[in-house]
Amino acid sequence: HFFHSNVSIPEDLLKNATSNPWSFFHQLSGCHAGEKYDGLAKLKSYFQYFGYIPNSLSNFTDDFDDSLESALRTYQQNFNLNITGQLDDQTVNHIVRPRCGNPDIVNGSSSMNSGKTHNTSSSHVHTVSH
Amino acid sequence: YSFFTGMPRWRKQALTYAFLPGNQLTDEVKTVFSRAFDRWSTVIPLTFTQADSINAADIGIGFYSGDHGDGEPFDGVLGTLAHSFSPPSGQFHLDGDENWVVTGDVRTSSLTTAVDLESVAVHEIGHLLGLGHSSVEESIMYPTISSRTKKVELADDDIQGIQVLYGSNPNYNGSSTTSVQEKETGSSGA
Repeated sequence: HFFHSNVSIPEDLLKNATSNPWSFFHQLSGCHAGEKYDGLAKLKSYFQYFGYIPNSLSNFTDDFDDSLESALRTYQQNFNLNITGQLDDQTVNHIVRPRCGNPDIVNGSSSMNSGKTHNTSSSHVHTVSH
Repeated sequence: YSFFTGMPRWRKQALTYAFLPGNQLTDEVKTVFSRAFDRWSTVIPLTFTQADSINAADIGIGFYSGDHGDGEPFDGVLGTLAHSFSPPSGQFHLDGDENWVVTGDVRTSSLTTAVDLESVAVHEIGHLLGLGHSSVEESIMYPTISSRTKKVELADDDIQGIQVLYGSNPNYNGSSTTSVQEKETGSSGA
C-alpha cells in the first residue's frame, strides 16, 4: 500500500489502523521473574527471532525464567533502556515498536552495546564508601 | 555501528539495483529508493544504478506479503517492516502489507500505521552494504523506527561505520546532519 502523505488514505484503512502483531505484549507489562503469565512464550519467540535467546532453546513455556530475564537485560542494554531485567513499561513500549527484521544478535555475537567490551550498565556500577 | 560477522562487503564500486517486476512500482516509488541510495553514495565511493533485470542486478528490491520463501515471513501491518541480506547477497525485501508513505510529510498522516518508505530504505541499504544494527538511537542503523516518523539523514555513527568498509567518497566534505522528525513514538504510546 503506497500513499502520498495523508491525502489518499482510504477510510477503511483508517478504521483498521490499530493492528500491530506485537501489541499483545502490552498485556505483559509488569510481569515479574519467577512467575507464570499467559503469553510469555510468545515473547520468548520474539526475543529468539531477534537473537536474544539461542536457537538451541525451544518449546518455550510461559514461565518468566532466567532465559527471558537475560534476554531482557541484553535487549535493554542494546537499546539504552534502564537495565532492570523486568518487563517494565519503558521496555514493553520499546518492544512493540515497528522494526527491521534483521536480528540484533547473530550466533551470540553483537556489536551493539551488549557486544562492547566496556559495560555501561548502571547495575554494574560499584561504589565504595569512605 | 556494527558489521556482519566477517565484515562482508562488496568488492566492486559500481553496483546495480532492480525492482521485482511483479510489484509494478511507479516511478514515484522507485525515486524514493534512488534517493535512499544517493544518501549512502554521498559518503562512500560506491555508485548505484538502476537496472532493468532483477536477475542481472546486484541488488534486488521486492515487496512481499507473509511467507515469501526465505524463511522469514512478514507479519502484516507494523511489526517487522523489512529485512535484507549482507553482501554479496543483495536481497532487499519489504513488507507489502505496510502502509508506506511515499511522498509528503509522514508526520501529518492521519493513518497511525503510516511508515515512511525512504527511512526504511536507507536503513536496509545499510544492511545491504554490510552494516549491522547500532545502539546509537540517532543513527539510521538503529533497529526500530516508529510509525509516522521520518529519519533519512545519515548520522556520524553510520558514516563512520560505512567508511570503515569502503573508505570515503573523495567529494564528501565531511559534514553530516542528523534529522529525526518524529510525530509519535509508535503504537506503543510511549
